[in-house]
Amino acid sequence: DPKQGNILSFFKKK
Amino acid sequence: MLELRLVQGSLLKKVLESIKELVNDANFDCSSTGFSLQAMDSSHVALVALLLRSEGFEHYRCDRNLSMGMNLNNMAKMLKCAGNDDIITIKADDGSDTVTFMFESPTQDKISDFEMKLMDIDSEHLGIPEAEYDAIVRMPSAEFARICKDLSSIGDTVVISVTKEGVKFSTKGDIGAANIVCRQNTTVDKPDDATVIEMKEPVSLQFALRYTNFFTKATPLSSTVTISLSNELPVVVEYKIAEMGYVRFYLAPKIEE
Repeated sequence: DPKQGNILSFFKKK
Repeated sequence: MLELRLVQGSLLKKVLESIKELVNDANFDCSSTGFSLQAMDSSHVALVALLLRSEGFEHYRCDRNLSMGMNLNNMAKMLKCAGNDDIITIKADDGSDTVTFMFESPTQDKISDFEMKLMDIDSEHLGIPEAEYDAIVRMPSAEFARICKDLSSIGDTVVISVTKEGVKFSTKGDIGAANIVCRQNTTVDKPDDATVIEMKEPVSLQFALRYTNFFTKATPLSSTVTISLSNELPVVVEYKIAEMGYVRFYLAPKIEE
């Protein structure tokens, strides 16, 4: 099954 | 000193109802631009970004930038005590550990104030890059809510695919499978009833319906919803808040291992 992605892997902390 | 007077107080009530199940605690940021929030759910799968622009308030006083940590469930409890036609004013003094919500009935014959304790929340803002999306779908928000609800009775995930045929929402589960195709339809009586699809590239992404169903709690805020998709990027589900701003939900896709 596909794995759930994580927002932090797309948007970086400022 | 902070004092924000919102004549259409029901907007703030609806905003809280739309995000309180996704996010427990969040910092509301107040600046000359407006009243805003950026927060992730506890598993970091989704992010919500809210903006209520200062111009949308009847009175907007924010002497210096202020970040106020609030428990959204508690804030929603307090705002539920405001009538739908009430004017809501948010007040806080510099350095105070409380915020006050004042509710005024339209005829000014009932004035209530509710004081809520603020909390310290460690949260860092994420930089959301400006993206050119492969496909942007605008459709009636009630239709999107219906699709998410219907599909979640069959499966746990939705594949959203945009091609020149239209936008397809698909799911599979133990009992079977379902596909719902919405074609572009601009020949409607009211512009808000239209489904408009702008596609640069075909796109297909898989998402957890548990989260899209959280997002549809924002349906009362706007009669339309905009879904922006790019392959291998979080989807953006945006509900515009009339004249004032938006609630945007970002959801990380499911990724093939």
